[in-house]
Amino acid sequence: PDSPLARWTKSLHFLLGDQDGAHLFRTFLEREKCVDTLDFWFACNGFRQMDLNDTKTLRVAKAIFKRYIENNSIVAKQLKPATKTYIRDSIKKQQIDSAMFDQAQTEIQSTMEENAYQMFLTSDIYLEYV
Amino acid sequence: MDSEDDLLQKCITSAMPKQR
Repeated sequence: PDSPLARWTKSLHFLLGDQDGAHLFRTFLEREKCVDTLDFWFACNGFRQMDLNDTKTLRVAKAIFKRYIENNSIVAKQLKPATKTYIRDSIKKQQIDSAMFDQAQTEIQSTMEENAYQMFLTSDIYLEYV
Repeated sequence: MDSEDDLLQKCITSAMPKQR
């Protein structure tokens, strides 16, 4: 069977599913000043697991919106205007849904797969680790 | 009560991969 390290090169999904892989990728993104994209990606996964009947869930949705989408952060810049509007409206109407960040997460993931992930696989951080 | 930042941090941490 493939080692965890070999799987990192197969897909972003494998890399982020491995503790060491996610940690190393995070270090790389910190250096590239775009670690927010990864934190947002994990926040979307965490949000999807939350209980919609828990009052904390609305607060977390608001926190994600405020931290990553409302401002001019790197995440906000990579999202389509319609995606941001949809999330803004959902929060305004307090219509919280487990899938409300799915589209935004997909957009961020695609950008990561095309750019940061490819750069990571040729970075010195990765090569030194290997 | 947790602050929004704390809640967000917990949400992110909960989704991170655990030890192999």
